[in-house]
Amino acid sequence: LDRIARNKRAALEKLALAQT
Amino acid sequence: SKPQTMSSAGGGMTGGMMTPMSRPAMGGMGGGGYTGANDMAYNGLSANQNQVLSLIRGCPEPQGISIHDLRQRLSGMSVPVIKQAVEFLSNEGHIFSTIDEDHYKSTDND
Repeated sequence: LDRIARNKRAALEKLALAQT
Repeated sequence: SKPQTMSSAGGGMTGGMMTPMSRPAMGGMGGGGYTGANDMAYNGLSANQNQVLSLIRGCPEPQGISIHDLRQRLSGMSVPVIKQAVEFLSNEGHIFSTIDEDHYKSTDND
């Protein structure tokens, strides 16, 4: 389930980006 | 008799340099009329998106919640609407797909 971790990281980055 | 040289250095009329000091005041925030509790209330999300997000947040399973489950709990919301909300939330980074494009989990799981 590497995919989940990868997607999560990507999502967290997006979130951080969106909140700036 | 005196020469009376009037050094007339007058005429200090610096030409009509009317520098217009008027700028179109561009306010800092990008026109977000956040006027409180309308449809777009909490974090810039619509009501549908918020419902979907809170359901996804409320799902404890590691693989997340499926669109199908969302649909069942959000009776009254159609699948396309749910998918649209999910897609938006995913683009914003609030949620992400887990085992496949049908299962979603939230990032801010607190």
